[in-house]
Order: sequence, then C-alpha cells, then structure tokens
Amino acid sequence: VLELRDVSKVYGESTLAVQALRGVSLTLQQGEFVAVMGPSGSGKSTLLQIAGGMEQPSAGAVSVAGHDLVGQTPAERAAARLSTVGFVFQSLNLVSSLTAAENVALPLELNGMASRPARAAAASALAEVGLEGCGDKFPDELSGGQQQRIAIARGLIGERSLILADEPTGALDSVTGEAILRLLRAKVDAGCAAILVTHEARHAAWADRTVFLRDGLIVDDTGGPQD
Amino acid sequence: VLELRDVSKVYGESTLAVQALRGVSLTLQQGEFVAVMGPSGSGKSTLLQIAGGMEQPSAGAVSVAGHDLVGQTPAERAAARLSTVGFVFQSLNLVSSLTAAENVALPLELNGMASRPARAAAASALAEVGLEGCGDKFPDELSGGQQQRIAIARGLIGERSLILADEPTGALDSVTGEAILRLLRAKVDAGCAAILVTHEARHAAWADRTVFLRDGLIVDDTGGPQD
Ligand SMILES: Nc1ncnc2c1ncn2[C@@H]1O[C@H](COP(=O)(O)OP(=O)(O)OP(=O)(O)O)[C@@H](O)[C@H]1O
Ligand SMILES: Nc1ncnc2c1ncn2[C@@H]1O[C@H](COP(=O)(O)OP(=O)(O)OP(=O)(O)O)[C@@H](O)[C@H]1O
Ligand SMILES: [Mg+2]
Ligand SMILES: [Mg+2]
Repeated sequence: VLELRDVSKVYGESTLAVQALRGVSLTLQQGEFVAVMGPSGSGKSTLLQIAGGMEQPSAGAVSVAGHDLVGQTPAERAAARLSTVGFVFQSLNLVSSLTAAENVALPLELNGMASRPARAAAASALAEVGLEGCGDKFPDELSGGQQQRIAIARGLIGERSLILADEPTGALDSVTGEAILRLLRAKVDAGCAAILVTHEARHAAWADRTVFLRDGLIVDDTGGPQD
Repeated sequence: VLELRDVSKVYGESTLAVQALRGVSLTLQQGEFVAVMGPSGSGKSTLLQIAGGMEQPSAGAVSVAGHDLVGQTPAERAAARLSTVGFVFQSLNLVSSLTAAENVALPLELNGMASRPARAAAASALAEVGLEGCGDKFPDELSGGQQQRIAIARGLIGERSLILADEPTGALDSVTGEAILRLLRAKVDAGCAAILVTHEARHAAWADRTVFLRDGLIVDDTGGPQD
C-alpha cells in the first residue's frame, strides 16, 4: 500500500537549510499498522506529509497503492489522495466556517458523493468518536478535544486504503484516547494500512510495530508483531 | 492571587444552551500550583478562560490579584491581565506573521518594554524551552511540538503572579514534557501561582494538588500536598 524508498527532505536554502529526513525507507502492506515515535522536531510529521502526498520529497521515491507520487502533478496527487488516503493533521485543519458534520462529510463530497448520504455517514462517524448531537456546532463552539475528534472522524470516514494519523489523541483524556485507538485498530483489521504518530508508548502498543525517528533518521524498528 | 466563587458559565441561548461550569469555587495563594484534570468537554478550558479574564462568567465572582474582574470593562480586564497573567492557550494562538522571538516578546512589548530588551528576554526564554536558534523562524516553519514550546515561552515570560497553562505538553514527547514541567514548577517556587490543565497523571503529580472536573462540576480535590 505504501512504499518510501530512501526519502530525504530539506526545508529552506543553503545556510538556512534544515534536513528534516535523511534517507528514510518504510514499507506498509494492507492490514499493517505501524506507530512512529521520536522527539519533537525529529521528522515525524514530515514523514506523514510525504507519505500522504502533501509534501514533495527532496530525494527518494514514494508510491501509494501502486501510484508513483513523485512524478505526478499536484492535481494528480490530490485526486489520488482523495480516494486513497485518510489524514488526521497534527494542526487539525478544520474549516471554521463549516459545521462539525460538514467538516466530516467533506472528503466524501469532494469525492463525488451526494450531500444527503455524505451527511448521514458524517453523523454516524461523529457518533463513533463520541460526538453524537454535535453535528450542527461550529468548531469554535467546541472544546479542544472535541475539535480533535472531528478531525479524527474526518480522517477515518469512507473506504481508505491508507490512514495517516499525526498525534490524534494529544488533546484527549486517556479513556477517550483508548476509544480512538480501538477505532483505528478496527479500521486496520478491516483491511486498510495505517501509520500512527504518537508520544504515548501505550498507544504505540496498539500497532504491529513501532519505528523510532531521531534527527530525520530511523534509528530503531521493533520489527515483528509485539508479543 | 486567584479567587473563583460559585462560578457558572452557559454558552448559547435557551434550548441550545450548554452548561460548561456549574457553581465552581477555587482559591489559589501565591506559590500554589494546582492541576486540573477531567474528560474532554468537562469545562477545563472554560475555567481557565474565566480565571484569566478572557471569558465572562454567567454567574459568580472572579478576582485576580485583588481586582474584581466581573465589574470591569474589557479594556480594564485586558490591562490587568497583561501585567498579571501568563497564558498558554490550548489552541496556541501564535501570530503567524511574527517570528518565534517576536511572538514571545509580544507580552513584554505590549506592557511597555522597549524592543531590544524584550527581544533579548525572548531569546533566553526560547533557550529555556529548548529552541535556541529558532528565534527568526516563523511558526509555520516549525514542527507542532516546537510551536507549542513557543506558546509556552510566551506564557511564562516576564514577572507574572498567575500562570494558566492549558494542556501545554500535549504535543511533546515525554522527555521534553518533563523539562517543561520542571520550568513551570521553578516559576511557582519563585513565587507565582499556577493552574495546569493536563490529561497526564504524571504531570499533575508536579502540582501541589489536583482538582477533577466532570460536566462542569468539581467532583474531587486531592486537597493537601501530595505525599
Ligand atoms: N465558544 C463556545 N460556544 C459554545 N459552547 C462551547 C464553547 N466553548 C466550549 N463550549 C462547550 O462547553 C463545554 C466545555 O468546554 P471546554 O472547552 O471548557 O472543555 P475542556 O474540558 O477544556 O475539554 P477538552 O479536554 O476537550 O479541551 C463543552 O461541552 C463545549 O462543547
Ligand atoms: N515548513 C517548514 N519549513 C522549514 N522547516 C520545517 C518546516 N516544517 C518542519 N520543519 C523543520 O523540520 C524538522 C522536522 O519537523 P517535523 O514537523 O517533521 O517534526 P515532528 O517530529 O513532527 O515534531 P513534533 O513532535 O514537534 O510535531 C523540524 O526541525 C522543523 O523545524
Ligand atoms: Mg509533528
Ligand atoms: Mg480544553
């Protein structure tokens, strides 16, 4: 489903250049769940942005569901992403002028689904994250953790072959956080692949293996399934 | 330093009204450090916003450093807040058109300090949170955890008598998170009062006591210092 081969990423030019990733390789099969941990600034979000086609790598190859992302135009990448990748951004990126239900329905409507079935699917996705009845509220009428759960529902909705979740439970209490991990695990067991960036070891334990990043390099990989 | 007496908060009108706080009382002396925990949506951020004078309570009394906040105009509240309260917002609220150093210097400059000493103080505050050398970067050139640390440096800078931190370590790895707690504890030991909202029990353990919120009510308070 996902193949990153020797991916590097540099931000900025010459003296101000920051090397965010240095030759990272990662392969995910269908039904595989990988966690990524590492200190702040080590390249975790950059890895997800490149895997999801939102950022171009400076070097190396990226392919998602068989499509080679590096050779494509931004429009081609966006189209491939819409039907394949579900993304939960670290910065949430909710559209403040849309209600919770409209935000969650957005990926489905952008993919051509009619409004009425998209909104129905959004309502049940919101219920799955414990936000039934909040569909008509705008993001700024909700708490930080409630907003994060809207972003999670939007990232998990629809048939995705790859889910990329960037610290999705950072604003949640441990009970709510575990419920979200259970949901993510169920999506993987139903057949998609997922990468979870987290700072919580007990959340990484839900994955099949954990990759550790430090200064843009993969320094450890727990390999086989956790016993 | 802070006294909340029977504070209630309702958002919205009539049938859509949400009762965020229901008669909450909390008193903080100088040098006292209180943690607040509770499920997502239980009223933690609302409590901090009211304690810091950013939101008006629907009922009850609020006084910070002897000033009664409820009777004041927004301008009077803002002036009292600038010289008294340091705030770390859950949503960060960084000014994207300012650099990291300019964001951190802002509370000092708004309080009348000249640019040059304010920037020098900002540079050392950024170093205290592990971001030396990032002063000239803009927020969107930094990772999520780096942005959170800018917001923390801004909330702790200058002589504050009350620090209100709303889940300041949600985006940080455990090593960086502990370093931030140590910094907050040092500010309290130097004489200010602080409230920390957190979902991590091991971070709440740094405080003198922990208050638990549920559906807008204080349901538990560990009272005396943790043994
Ligand atoms: N501006 C607003 N308008 C309407 N309702 C609001 C507003 N802000 C918060 N609420 C509601 O008030 C309640 C308390 O919100 P608050 O932000 O204080 O929760 P919290 O405990 O900080 O939660 P979290 O852990 O998710 O950040 C929630 O039910 C929320 O939906
Ligand atoms: N748009 C950008 N422009 C310049 N530098 C950037 C940009 N985005 C990230 N960086 C830099 O690249 C490095 C990696 O950033 P990244 O966001 O991938 O870190 P991260 O591991 O996700 O950290 P965190 O845990 O704090 O979210 C950091 O040093 C950061 O400052
Ligand atoms: Mg990140
Ligand atoms: Mg909150």
